[in-house]
Amino acid sequence: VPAAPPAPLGCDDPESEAAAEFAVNYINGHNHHGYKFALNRIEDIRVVHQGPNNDIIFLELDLLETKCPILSPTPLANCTVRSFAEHAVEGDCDVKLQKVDGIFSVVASNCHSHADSSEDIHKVCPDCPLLAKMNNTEVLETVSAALNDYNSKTTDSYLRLLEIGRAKIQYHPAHIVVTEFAVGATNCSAEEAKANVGACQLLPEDQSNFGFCRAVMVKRPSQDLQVDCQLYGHQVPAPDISLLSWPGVTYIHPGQDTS
Amino acid sequence: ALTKKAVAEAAQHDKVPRPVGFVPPPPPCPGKIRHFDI
Repeated sequence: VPAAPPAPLGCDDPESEAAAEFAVNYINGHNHHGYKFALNRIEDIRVVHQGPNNDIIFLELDLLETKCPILSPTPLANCTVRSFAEHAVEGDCDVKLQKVDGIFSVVASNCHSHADSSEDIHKVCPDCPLLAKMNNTEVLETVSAALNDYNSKTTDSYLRLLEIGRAKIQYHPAHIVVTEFAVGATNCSAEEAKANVGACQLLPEDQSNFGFCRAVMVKRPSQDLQVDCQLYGHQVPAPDISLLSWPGVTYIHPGQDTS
Repeated sequence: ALTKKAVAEAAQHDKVPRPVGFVPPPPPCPGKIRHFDI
């Protein structure tokens, strides 16, 4: 009598969690923008047996954005998930895995991320500032002023903007713009950049040095600008930065698809 | 001849009586929420 098929996997079974962990590490390792995502819930899992020790696994994952930029060397386990009131960003991913002799590999993945709705945030926290829109001029002005301010004061290398991660604007009681953006070290010192900034290019991949900045610009009741940048130092293996060496400024909209 | 009524009665008899306080296992999916539900 043929052996009965194994019972379907539950979403909280250890094997499901192992598959989900592998999938989340793959997604973070192949994403080039924004922040790392952490697993919030395994929505569904389906296993199709291909043969002895050979399964295809279909996963539906619910992820949440963490505060760690995607290029940060911080292990995911140490990355804090952004709270609901900080305007959380959710990721929905469908991942197709293969498991052969206990070894996982990703066959395909498709993710969509989106910020939580403003209405839901304001239901819970009426005064919480919300994520600014993608091309908000106040955000772009704040980032530009903050990076210029940092480069004018640093004795290290001149930093170029890679992308704006997120930004929020509060209008009451004070008018404050808070923004986070990724930067890369260039082949110029800040002093050299003053003479010829056009010659300052991102360091080549084998010397790349990325970092992250956080800026707070108070516009009212009085003007103030605080900038804090942290460089990670050269990371080996550097991620596939071909997508990161674009010349322009991009502001990653929370709603984006990656496959 | 097997009538529908007979099958229904048989099915009744076959139904395994649930022990008192039986709690069905939680559905296998979706799984637990680790942080918060959006």
